[in-house]
Amino acid sequence: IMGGTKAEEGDWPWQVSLQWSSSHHCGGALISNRYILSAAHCFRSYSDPRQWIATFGTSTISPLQRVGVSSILIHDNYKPETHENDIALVQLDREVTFNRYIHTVCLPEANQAISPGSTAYVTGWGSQSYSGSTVPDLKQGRVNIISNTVCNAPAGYNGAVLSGMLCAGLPEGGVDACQGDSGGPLVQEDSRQHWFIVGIVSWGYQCGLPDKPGVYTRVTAYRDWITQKTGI
Amino acid sequence: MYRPARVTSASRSLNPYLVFFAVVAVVVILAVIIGLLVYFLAFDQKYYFYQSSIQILGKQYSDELSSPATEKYRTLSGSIESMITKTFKESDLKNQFIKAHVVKLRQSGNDVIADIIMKFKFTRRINEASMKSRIESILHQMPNNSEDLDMHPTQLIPITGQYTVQLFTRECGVRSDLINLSEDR
Repeated sequence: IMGGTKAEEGDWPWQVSLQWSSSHHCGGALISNRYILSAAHCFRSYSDPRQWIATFGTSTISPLQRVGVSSILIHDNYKPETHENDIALVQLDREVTFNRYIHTVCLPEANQAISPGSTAYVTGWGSQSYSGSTVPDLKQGRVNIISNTVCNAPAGYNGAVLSGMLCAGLPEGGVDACQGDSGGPLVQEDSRQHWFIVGIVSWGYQCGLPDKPGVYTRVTAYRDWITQKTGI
Repeated sequence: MYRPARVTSASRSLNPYLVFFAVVAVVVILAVIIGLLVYFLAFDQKYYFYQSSIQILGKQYSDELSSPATEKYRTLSGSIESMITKTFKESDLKNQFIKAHVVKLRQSGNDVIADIIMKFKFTRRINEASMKSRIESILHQMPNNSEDLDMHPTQLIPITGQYTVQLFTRECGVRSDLINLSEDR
């Protein structure tokens, strides 16, 4: 995360580090005691579930729990060229034990409104500058939802942001997801202090540049797909 | 035997400074003891959590009430929480009541049962049994049939902070400020 701050244990209890051969590769979000939501592009060249583990807690070096992966479900219509349908489900090989520091994030309804200008948080162990290296302690970044219209301005992504995608960042840049944050959650709080995952870190032009916010998979657009695959 | 006429003897009057310091020392010690007693008896407060199940008569259960993500769940939970808050804020426990939160809506026959957690702040020396019955009686005073909610408390259980965490972490999307039922700012 660029321009973020250190997260404390229990701040984002649904945050998962997905590790390939025991080194952090992508983020993910715990949506049930067996399923993690992440991004399809994380698994493009890394598709063997036996090489993956999921860890919980704010430190990737000394995690609170480690769980193996039994299967990886990538969206059938994932298109790397256009980043369309950049969503995947990871099934764990056993149930996760919930406690104060590890439990699920809520999934939004398909029709849940995500208002431009509203506050959201993106979290991860990604680099803190473009082309930097991942970090061992979880970071959090406070961003604002940016409408697709604004995001697609010629100075922005000029139409590359499609309806299944969501932009978030700051107009002046500076706070953004970065390399290694992919697959991680963009979350918002509702009126009863419950937190919902509204985006999955997907792509963007470098990190934290003005007019080039982070682009996320819009989870509400895939709510039925998630139910169809997991029953949640 | 000679007895000298004048024998010098130690003076019998105490040193006034010594007396002054002794009095001050005793007063300070007494003040500290009384202060500690007052603090521990009156001001040392602790949080208490209670779980209650409230039957909502005449409210049809549906799948929409199974997840906190739906507007219907938010609206019904919000109404129940504000009703409970209003009832306690108008009672003699208004200064002790902190917050109530619906942690689950479930079906019971033709009605809905709302599992709620309530947080209070009492001094450590309360009589827990009498406080429990006090809270129960206030819950039973909740107005029925207002805002088309017909609410009937069915049970009240004192629970530990640890069990509160367990109840909350079964829900999705909760962070420590909700788990602690932190006071609204």
